[in-house]
Amino acid sequence: GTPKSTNLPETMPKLIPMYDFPTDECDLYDFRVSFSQLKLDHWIIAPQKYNPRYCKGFCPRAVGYIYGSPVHTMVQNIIYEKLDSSVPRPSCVPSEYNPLSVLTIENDGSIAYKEYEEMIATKCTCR
Amino acid sequence: SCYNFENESVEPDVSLHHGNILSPLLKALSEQNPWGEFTPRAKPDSRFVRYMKRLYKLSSKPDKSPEASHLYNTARLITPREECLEQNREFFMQDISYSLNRVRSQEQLLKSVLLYSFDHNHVTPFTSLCYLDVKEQKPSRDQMCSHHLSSTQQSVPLLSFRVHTERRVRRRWVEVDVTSFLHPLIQAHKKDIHLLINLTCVADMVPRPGGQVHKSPVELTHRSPSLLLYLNDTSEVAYQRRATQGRMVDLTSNHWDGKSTAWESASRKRR
Repeated sequence: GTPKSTNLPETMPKLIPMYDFPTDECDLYDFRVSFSQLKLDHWIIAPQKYNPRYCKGFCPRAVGYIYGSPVHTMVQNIIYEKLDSSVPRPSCVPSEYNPLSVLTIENDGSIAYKEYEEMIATKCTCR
Repeated sequence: SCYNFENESVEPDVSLHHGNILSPLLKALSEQNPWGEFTPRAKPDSRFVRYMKRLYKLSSKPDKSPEASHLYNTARLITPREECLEQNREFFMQDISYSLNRVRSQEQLLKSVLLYSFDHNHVTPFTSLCYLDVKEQKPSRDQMCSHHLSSTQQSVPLLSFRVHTERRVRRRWVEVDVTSFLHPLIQAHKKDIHLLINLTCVADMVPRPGGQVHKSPVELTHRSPSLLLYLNDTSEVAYQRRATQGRMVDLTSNHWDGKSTAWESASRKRR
């Protein structure tokens, strides 16, 4: 569960120093599971493992540039801090995904290759 | 468009519970014991499992090589269900049926091939020229195999391809493109298709005076072809390649044995 500290958008100028220590700010985490663990390996013959990843952490006040968050995220932060703390802070959620390809044996014995949409989180954002 | 489950035995309350975005994968992941009742009735031949694992590796690589650039997000390998063999000196006739039950209505056909695996034990390199004649066969109600040798009129132009065998590679896979022939059958959402397939292979040698053509041993060692369908699943749960990604359909190359087995129509070859 160590955060991948390289989760910075490519558009970020290189001037900003990299995080050199783990923080509890919004970040992407691994979550590896094997299909045999899920008792699905007689159906899914490839891949053997699946890492959907997930986002976790709090959203700092200045969330705009670093996480590519929409402007509204700052507005929600201001509402939380200045106007009504029952309105939740912006949340750390996935913003981009990769598909997952699987090879399965169908119950009539045929073999199917399939690509499923949005099965692996690749980036996090605050919103 | 929603994922159409007409072929699935999904319990209605489950799909409602997840708002009908349930792909077969999510269904399996989200239910406590969905796989309890799943026992494949027929186990596919390990050769075909290996073949599809190679397809999987090539197709799912994040940094796809240009050869493997493709637009399909689904591929189905369907092994023959019923088979009748008839053979005499001239013909090797197969009456084969395939079940298309698993092909969903949202899966649009991009390419369909008959997948042959030729096994050989030649010591010297050998090239065979094979002619394939395919036509749809109306299933005869009363008997599984009805005799066809007398009815040999052709339904599609003869497909021809070469099979080059050498000692190093004992098994040669050949994908024979039958897209134009099968497209109307698949588009009609037929659940079963019956094909009459006649494959004749001759040794690809320079004709000698007297024109004697030798029957190639390759024909005798091939097995019934499986049907490989390359499909584009248009349902929401399937990964949709964006046109902007600039990936074009390049399904004509046969990327298994490094050589493209493009079929040649007999007329073009004559030309």
